[in-house]
Amino acid sequence: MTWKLVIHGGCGAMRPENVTAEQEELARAGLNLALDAGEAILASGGAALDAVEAAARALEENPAFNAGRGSVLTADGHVELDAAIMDGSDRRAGAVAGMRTTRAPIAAARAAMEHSPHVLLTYEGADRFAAEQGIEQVDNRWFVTPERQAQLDRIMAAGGKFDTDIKYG
Amino acid sequence: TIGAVACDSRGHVAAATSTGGLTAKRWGRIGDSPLIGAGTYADDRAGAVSATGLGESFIRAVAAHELCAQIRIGGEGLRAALDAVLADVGALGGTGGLIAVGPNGESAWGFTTPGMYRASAGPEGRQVAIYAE
Repeated sequence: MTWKLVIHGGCGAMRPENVTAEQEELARAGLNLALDAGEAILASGGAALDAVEAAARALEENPAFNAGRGSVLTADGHVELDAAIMDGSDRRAGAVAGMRTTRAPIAAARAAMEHSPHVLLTYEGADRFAAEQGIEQVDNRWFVTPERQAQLDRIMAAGGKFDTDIKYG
Repeated sequence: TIGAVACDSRGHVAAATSTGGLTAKRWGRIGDSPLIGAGTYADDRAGAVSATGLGESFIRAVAAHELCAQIRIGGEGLRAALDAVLADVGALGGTGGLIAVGPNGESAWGFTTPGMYRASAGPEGRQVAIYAE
């Protein structure tokens, strides 16, 4: 049996003419770092579940992508984080939604799967559960980058309709 | 939104998705990523799937589970099931992308937006891409 890892960093209106060479390079480097994290596990016979968590964590920490640090902003200027993980061997699953202070959303989703009787935990309760599980808590501003703030400012100045065209996600 | 799907050397699959949602969202809006079966799903009988795009359409299409069901019940191949689900999402008015891997190590990706940050690794090597080929 062979191993395989596939990742995405989101889709949207990116075209060669609207993505700078530097943004493209940062994204490619981030994707390769995430592959490094997952491949190290799979190539040494490790579990798919551990590999997808490791790859997702690498992407959450990378401000080039809309997850964790570098997430887009809600209309009132803060970050809300959602994540889910699922193990195909027994269809266990864990998910979190609307979190604001948990640094590693995918780790919280996995903790929900492995250390709670539930699948989906939300908002303050999800952050409280993650904190009880020892998952690092940070101020919501830690997730905010100047680029995402500028994107929100542009959308709000244009009337504030959420980003249905996925220009920024 | 970011996502990862994997098949390990024992033929087990897994999926992970994480997101900040959509810019300027309000009212506690949640998209497909944390909804098991919509933006994230994994089943050794079919495959593992992670989605990105306009979440409302992926929720209504129950996209990740539907892709697995077309394989498990419909006997579809991974590529055909992924393309069919993306077309269904489009029929519901949404655009976005999917990545998927099967328990045999087969993989596929597709997207209906101008670009998708995507990459894959296996014993045969790596691929990293952004725009439509």
